[in-house]
Amino acid sequence: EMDDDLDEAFSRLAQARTNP
Amino acid sequence: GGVGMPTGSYVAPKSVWLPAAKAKGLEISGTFSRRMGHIYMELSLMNKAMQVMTDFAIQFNRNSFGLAPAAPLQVNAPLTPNQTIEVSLPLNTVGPVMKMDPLSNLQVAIKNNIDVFYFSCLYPINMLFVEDGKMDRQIFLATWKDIPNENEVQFQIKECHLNADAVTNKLQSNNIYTVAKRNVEGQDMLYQSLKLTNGIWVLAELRIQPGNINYTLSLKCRAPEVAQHVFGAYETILKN
Repeated sequence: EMDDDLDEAFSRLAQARTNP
Repeated sequence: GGVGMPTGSYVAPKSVWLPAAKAKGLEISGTFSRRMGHIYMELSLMNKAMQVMTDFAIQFNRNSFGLAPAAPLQVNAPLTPNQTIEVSLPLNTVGPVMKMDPLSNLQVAIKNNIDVFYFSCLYPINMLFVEDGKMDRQIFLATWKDIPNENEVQFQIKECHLNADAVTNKLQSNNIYTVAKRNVEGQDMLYQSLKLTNGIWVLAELRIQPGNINYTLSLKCRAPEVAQHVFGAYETILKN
């Protein structure tokens, strides 16, 4: 479950960096 | 190109560090390598004088990362005129530290039976990327947030034709580790980490856009002065 959270956190980071 | 093995870390070709004219006939060329977690100064000593050379020894001035010889310089037989020998000098990073300008400048003294000679060389910072430089993913995310935006430095790696997987493999052979990879709107975002021998971590985001041969490298580090050198290492590794 923590792994899923981390996966999600990296997706959010990449998304935020692409569309600040 | 260099002489690095396909799966090993990149080793630049040797260059002349001390011309014979400045050292009474002793010519020194060299480079640095990292093999199995150990750093080496790879030296060629050439005798361009008319007399035999013996009694070699080497010493480093204090430097930014505490590089120091881990063993005496091993030149077992006298070096006769026109003879060249190759010596691999093991180094460690527990010597005295003093920040140099440029950061990777190394001042070396070498002696033989004729005299003592001095020269300077620059070591590639990737020699200092340690094998356990893959940061835990949770710590990466926390550290990325924690390092202020002012510490982020962006660079363009121009004219690179590798795909994300090839980039990941090539960098990993040089102890730059991909912690996470995401694809957003067609572009690959690689989150990477590396650690220097002195414990300094560098976090990276490498952005590869489809159809664009220029990659964007963003570096975050608590010691921003290393960023320029880390960028240089990325360029060297990806283009060789």
